[in-house]
Amino acid sequence: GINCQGGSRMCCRQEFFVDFREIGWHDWIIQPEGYAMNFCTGQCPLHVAGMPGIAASFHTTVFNLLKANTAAGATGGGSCCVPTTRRPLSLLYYDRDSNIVKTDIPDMVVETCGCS
Amino acid sequence: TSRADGQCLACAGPTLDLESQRELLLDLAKRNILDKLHLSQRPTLSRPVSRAALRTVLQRLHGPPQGVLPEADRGQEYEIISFAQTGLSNVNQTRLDFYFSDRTAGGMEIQQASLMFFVQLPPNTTQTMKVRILVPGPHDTNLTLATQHLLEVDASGWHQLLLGPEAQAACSQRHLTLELVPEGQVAQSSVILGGAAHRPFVAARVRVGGKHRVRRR
Repeated sequence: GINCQGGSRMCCRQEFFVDFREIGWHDWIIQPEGYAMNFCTGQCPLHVAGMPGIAASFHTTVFNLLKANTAAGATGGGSCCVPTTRRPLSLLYYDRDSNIVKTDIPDMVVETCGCS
Repeated sequence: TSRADGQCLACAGPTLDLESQRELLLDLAKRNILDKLHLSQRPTLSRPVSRAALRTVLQRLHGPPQGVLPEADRGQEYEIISFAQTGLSNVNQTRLDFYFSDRTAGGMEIQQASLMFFVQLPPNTTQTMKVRILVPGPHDTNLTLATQHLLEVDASGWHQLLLGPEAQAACSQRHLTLELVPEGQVAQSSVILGGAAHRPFVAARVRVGGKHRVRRR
């Protein structure tokens, strides 16, 4: 995956840290103090649809279709910059009965982004 | 969230100014956490937990058993530490009440539950401790004895008792009542501590939302 740097306009991963103290949740969330949520942003022009990484074969297919159908005839649907891999977040918090709860919440941290 | 012209935000690039985008992302993060914890809003703490009790507990919390591969539709797993609310007690017995919030309407499946309590004993003595599991009678009338365990306590310190299916069922019903009854002549001088750093607690491993596997015969 690609991290957003400078004026990059192509699909990339933008780092974004959520500080639980900043959102006033540090009293009920014991650990961690925050987490890197991150998000995907940027353009996905048709010639990079289905890229990068594991979708290479899919990307080749899309590319061949584009060549066969010429860009003008391509559907207007477009390709979106979306998460392609995500990690769980391990959380230790108080529930409303003041019990201490530990759990791993799946798919909370965006690791890499790609074009659908 | 798509815009008026139907374009998905992820495709059309950032159209918001940075501050509004930040607000949107923080709101998204909050909603994401509450949704995945099956909470409609953030909890308001009813009874603060002392740092001493928290420190004691953190030493006992451990991750999921190593090498356990996440199966599909395994549902979400929680480790819950519930501190005792000390009920009616006298010199001969200590009553402990534990409350568990229900995680979702689908209910929760207790995988394992154990009681942790701290006993102060005179030196070189042993103590037999009876642990009674009490459950509400029919139509929620007064509590009746579901089962009991005998535990040999041979030194001061923390002691653990693995709780059986009756206690686990009571945890699933969100309220567990235990009675600790010291037996024998040492009973008068042994003390079950309940101070800040020695509050008894139940540690439960819970699964929510896993599809119940139908066992094929």
